[in-house]
Amino acid sequence: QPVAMNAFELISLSKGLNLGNLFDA
Amino acid sequence: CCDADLYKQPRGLEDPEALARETVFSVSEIEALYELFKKISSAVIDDGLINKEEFQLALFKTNKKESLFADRVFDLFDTKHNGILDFEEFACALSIFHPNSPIDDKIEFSFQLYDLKQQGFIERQEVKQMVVATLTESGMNLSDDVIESIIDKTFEEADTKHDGKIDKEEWRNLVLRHPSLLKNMTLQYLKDITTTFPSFVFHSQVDDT
Repeated sequence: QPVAMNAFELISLSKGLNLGNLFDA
Repeated sequence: CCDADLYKQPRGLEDPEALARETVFSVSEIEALYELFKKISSAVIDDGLINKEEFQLALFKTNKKESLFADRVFDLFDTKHNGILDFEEFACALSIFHPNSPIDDKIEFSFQLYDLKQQGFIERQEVKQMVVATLTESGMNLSDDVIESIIDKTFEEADTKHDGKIDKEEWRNLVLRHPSLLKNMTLQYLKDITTTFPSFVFHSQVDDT
């Protein structure tokens, strides 16, 4: 149920914020 | 017969001990992190610096992707504001993402990240822009009404001063109530950096005991 989600929780799902990907370089 | 440049340390790793003192990394971890930096910084132009294209390439494995957040993260890493990242900027910024870094540093960095216009507060329009960007990049589709209600609910909780914006104090209170909002501010990889890049030992300048 998306309405129950905090906007920042949603934003934090962005791939651009997942810096763990840098380690697969 | 002597090319002095051959004997110079690679650009950006002149003083790993000084960088270790400035960050939460040990000298060995700094040297291992430099192995990662070399990989990323040589992807397009092998100049010992990371440009935005190389940063996006490392994040998304493609340089075609436009990302509001990759841009924003890059700009925050780029503390010298010259459009490129040297190793010192890279190490200092990633230090904030280390599991051992103080939570206050993570709160501050995440606040700056979301304060797109750098006005000292996060306004509703910025939150909407970021929500829409996240949905677009992940191919999710939510109606404008649903997006607005998510933002309404968020501001009801976060904006305790009821002035239509989230200041640093309100942000701090929000993330302390919802620690999951800081989840992407901690990279477990950084704890294992010396085992991920063991080749640093071949270039190590110090005995890190």
